[in-house]
Amino acid sequence: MQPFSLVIHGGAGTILKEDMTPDLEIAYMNALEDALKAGYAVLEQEGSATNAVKAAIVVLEDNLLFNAGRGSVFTKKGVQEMDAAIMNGQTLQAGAVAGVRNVRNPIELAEEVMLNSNHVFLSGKGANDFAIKQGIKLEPDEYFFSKFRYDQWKVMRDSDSYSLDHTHQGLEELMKDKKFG
Amino acid sequence: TVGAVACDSSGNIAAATSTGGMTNKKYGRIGDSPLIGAGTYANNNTCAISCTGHGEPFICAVAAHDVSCLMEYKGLSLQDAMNEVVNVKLIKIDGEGGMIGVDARGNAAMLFNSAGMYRAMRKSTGEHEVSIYK
Repeated sequence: MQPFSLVIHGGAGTILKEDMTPDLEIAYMNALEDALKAGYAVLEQEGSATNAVKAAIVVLEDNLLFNAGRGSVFTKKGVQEMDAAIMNGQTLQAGAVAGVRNVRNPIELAEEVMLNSNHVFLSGKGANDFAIKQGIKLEPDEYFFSKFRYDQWKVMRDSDSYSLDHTHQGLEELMKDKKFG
Repeated sequence: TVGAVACDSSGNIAAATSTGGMTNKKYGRIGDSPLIGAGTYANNNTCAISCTGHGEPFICAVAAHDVSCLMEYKGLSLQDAMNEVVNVKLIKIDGEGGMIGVDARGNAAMLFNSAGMYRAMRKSTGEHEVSIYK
């Protein structure tokens, strides 16, 4: 058995310590640790790298703090449209989806594209149709709603501006007064 | 945006990325995350990469695949190849953000040119890190 490893990321950007509350920082650190544990457990049980990255991503998608899955940002139209991709370095197989709505875990849909379609990249309504055909779990719009993402969007919805996850009008500023255990 | 890269005990590697995109995006805009080679890439001969940041420059730089090319054709290590893309190539085109990577020997790296990046890594050799800021 050779050494194995797992690395994960959330967003990158203007994340400043002085803008972060201690509770929020702990919440982020715990969320990262949870995702790391989920993926690393797969590797410890001699599972595949592909399953390990999927397991870690699912935990991050389910966490409201990160801009993916639940907690995704709002588009100009006030909805969530999500993208995901997965690639297996052994086989060079890849699967990706873009602009999907109501899919609980877009990474699982990307994997379905990789394994069970003759394609690499599906988008929009067609990707959603494929999700339904493959039995991928869907959620109503309310599942994806988060107050801080809504407030973040409200600031710029009447403009042509757009912003990254953690840059300007960022999550940290909007969540300063929120409590996380 | 969230991402993960892994090297398993058989020496196989994989990459995955998932995102809600940018706040207030329109016209069906997509970034680098779902584009194979731009935001996500894996090849056992070189590396597995997942990117996060300002998608458009990452697309133009073909960032993830560029790391693989630097390793394959120029013989750079994972760390050096990622540094070349994140801190030289992307900086030149105002590409703010970062990336994580592993190679098939279990080496791992986390690089970014922004003020911070939510990130974590764990290796079977004992290394374990969870960080946010530079």
